Amino acid sequence: IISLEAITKVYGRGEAAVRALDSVSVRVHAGDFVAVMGPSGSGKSTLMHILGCLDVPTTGSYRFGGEDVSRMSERELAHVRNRSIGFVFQQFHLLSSMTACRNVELPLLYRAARDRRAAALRALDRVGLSDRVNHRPNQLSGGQQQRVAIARALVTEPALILADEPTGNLDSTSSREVLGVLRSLNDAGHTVILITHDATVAAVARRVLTMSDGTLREAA
Amino acid sequence: IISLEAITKVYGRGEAAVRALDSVSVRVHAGDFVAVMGPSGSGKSTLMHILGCLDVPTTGSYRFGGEDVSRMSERELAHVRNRSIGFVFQQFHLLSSMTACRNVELPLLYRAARDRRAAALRALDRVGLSDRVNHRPNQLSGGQQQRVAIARALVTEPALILADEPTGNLDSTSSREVLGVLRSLNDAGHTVILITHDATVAAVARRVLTMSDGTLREAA
Ligand SMILES: Nc1ncnc2c1ncn2[C@@H]1O[C@H](COP(=O)(O)OP(=O)(O)OP(=O)(O)O)[C@@H](O)[C@H]1O
Ligand SMILES: Nc1ncnc2c1ncn2[C@@H]1O[C@H](COP(=O)(O)OP(=O)(O)OP(=O)(O)O)[C@@H](O)[C@H]1O
Ligand SMILES: [Mg+2]
Ligand SMILES: [Mg+2]
Repeated sequence: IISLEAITKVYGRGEAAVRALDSVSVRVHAGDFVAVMGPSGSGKSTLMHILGCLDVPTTGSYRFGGEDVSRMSERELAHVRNRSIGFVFQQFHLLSSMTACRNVELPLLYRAARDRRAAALRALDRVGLSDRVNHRPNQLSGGQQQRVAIARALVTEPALILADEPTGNLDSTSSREVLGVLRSLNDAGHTVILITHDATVAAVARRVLTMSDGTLREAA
Repeated sequence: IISLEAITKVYGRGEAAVRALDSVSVRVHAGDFVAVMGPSGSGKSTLMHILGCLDVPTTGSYRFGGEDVSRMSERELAHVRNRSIGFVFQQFHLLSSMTACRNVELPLLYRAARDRRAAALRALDRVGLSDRVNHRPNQLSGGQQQRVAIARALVTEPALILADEPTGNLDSTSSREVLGVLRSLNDAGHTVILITHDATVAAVARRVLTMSDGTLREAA
């Protein structure tokens, strides 16, 4: 369960200050499937970084799993992120020196090597990339890199999945596959929050929130 | 005018060989507006790199403006690219240490500083980013970075514009703006080739080519 209360994020100061988030409050319950839509620059990725404990708000409070995130040490935050949250970033952030398989194994470094590789291969198979497991990112198409990022987000079967434009580089068939995987994870009880500018993608979710100039609204 | 004849591009060798392009032949005339569609991994970005003289085919010939590209020296190729082609890459490739304005000025380094800055500001204004000219890429949203990449591609008003998924990170309003800019450039005589997995984006073009496993088909 997630509870954001009056979250504000300001970059810069004075004349150049940008109010990326403006008093955003929202509650997400375990098992929710939420889509966040809104124009370019409206604050969606900033919101996701705060939800994922990757960034700290300027003001406001964030409770994750009943605990006040702002009271956690960096070590505790890292623990929450690694064990409970899977990320799909808008620009993937894959490691260019590692193969697709090794990139997907990264969140599982605390597990035995054999189990780790098996889990990574299963995740890559779910996104249709079994024939690209030993390719490095620069040997993959844009959509293939995006799918490796998705496989990496799923491999620990995290309680919360945060996906930023996960189908932005995918054709309709790959998109449907990926959304099908997210749907089945949600049916199994995982919470999914996905950012999208595509209304047909948002339709897969059960709740749609809209951002506009840093403020959040819930659809009627 | 572009003429590709039996272009093949193979990566790797033996068992691991990937036939990214398989005997692709196509002609594009000055002033054409072409969309290239196809599934993830079908070879679209590879085709664009060859069209843009950024990569060399394994076999086949490429004539650009009546000249055999494979006969050109690296210096001549660089000259063709800088003066005649504007690129929007699938992953933007902006320089992270420079502001949006400086990134857009890059293709104009052969011009006087004052004209360069004025042209860059006009290009950024056309994509709705006048209030972000001094931001660096990591201070911009995904869609804003994409629009900076688009502004950079337009700033020399090149004869040929090659755009790879230029609206992948854009909401419908920004998408429409960008496609409007490409449409007006085309009306002014510039040739536009754009890759997209979005049928509504392809609808803005006048010719639609489809790629599938490295082969190219023209729509009926
Ligand atoms: N350096 C490389 N080594 C090996 N295979 C490669 C290399 N670069 C690309 N490929 C492969 O070539 C194929 C075509 O890639 P390309 O990037 O052209 O596809 P695309 O149509 O642009 O896909 P997307 O829509 O996902 O961006 C892919 O299957 C990819 O894995
Ligand atoms: N480090 C920063 N410094 C200054 N401004 C920033 C910084 N990071 C983001 N911004 C600004 O904050 C606003 C929100 O950015 P954000 O990335 O959250 O938007 P978004 O909704 O994800 O957009 P898109 O749909 O284009 O990805 C943007 O206007 C951006 O320019
Ligand atoms: Mg974003
Ligand atoms: Mg591509």
